Amino acid sequence: MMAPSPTLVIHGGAGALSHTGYVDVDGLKSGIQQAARLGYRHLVGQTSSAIDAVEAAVCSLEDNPLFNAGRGSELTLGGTVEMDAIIMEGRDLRAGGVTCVRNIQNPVSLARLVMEKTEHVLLAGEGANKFAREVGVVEMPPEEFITEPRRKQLENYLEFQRAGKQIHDKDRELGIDDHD
Amino acid sequence: TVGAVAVDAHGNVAAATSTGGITGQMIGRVGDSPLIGNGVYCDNAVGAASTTGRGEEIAKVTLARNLVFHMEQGLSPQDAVEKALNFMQERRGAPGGAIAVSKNGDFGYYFNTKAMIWASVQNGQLHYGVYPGE
Repeated sequence: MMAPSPTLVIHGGAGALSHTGYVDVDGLKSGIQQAARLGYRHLVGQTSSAIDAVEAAVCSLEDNPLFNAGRGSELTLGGTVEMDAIIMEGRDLRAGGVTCVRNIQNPVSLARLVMEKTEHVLLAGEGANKFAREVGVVEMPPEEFITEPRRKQLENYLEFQRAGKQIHDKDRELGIDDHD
Repeated sequence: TVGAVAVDAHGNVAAATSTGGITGQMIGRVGDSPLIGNGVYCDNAVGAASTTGRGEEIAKVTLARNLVFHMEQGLSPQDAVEKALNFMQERRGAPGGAIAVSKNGDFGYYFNTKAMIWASVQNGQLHYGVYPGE
């Protein structure tokens, strides 16, 4: 059987174009291209690795504050960031994930460590942070993940809630999709 | 939410998804993204998928596993992505988006939202788009 042509496909979310009326489409396009290039580097040559490619691409998007992951994550009702990530490889159906982490720069990389270094598939919150410390993943101040556009987005959301509006009213009036 | 799927020169597939959730979510809320079969699924015998959209609805239809199942049944990645997302739209009234790649390197992307940022790279050629038709 012929070897497949190494291929990478990535997405930056179906809701990223609706932040409080201001949309940096050029920035999003630039960010998605950069992530694609960074990921694809891991697919060329003898060391071609799909798992390395998807991790690198997602890390790039997590580091870009325009995307809803990592730095730039949307905010909870408490004004905090809670991030989730998962990674899976198809050879042995292995997978690892983390949820409700607040201060891990690249949750997808921590998810990969869950897959590779534990018997579990999903670690949450404090447990994920404890594991991160054990495997030497650097924790950052939670405030560093919070961006001004996301603060504004939460303010708008809370304002609409206070006004007794329903979610769908909010969607219509702000053009916001309540997507992950 | 962001995500990636890939197939390498050795025929291995992989998928990843990462998210910051939704604005104003309850503390402790977990959507589809970190759940196998929802935010991602992959199998070297078939291909890989990553999803985006309303997490609660994606979880209810196990979107990524559903999508890969359609590929197992012989659909192309493009047809499988469309069929899985249209099913979620029909049954849960929820739009979303997804990407998929087969073990052979065929790939697909689709969204029934207003927009989804995506990119693909194959044979060194990068393509990307935001709105339907791009």
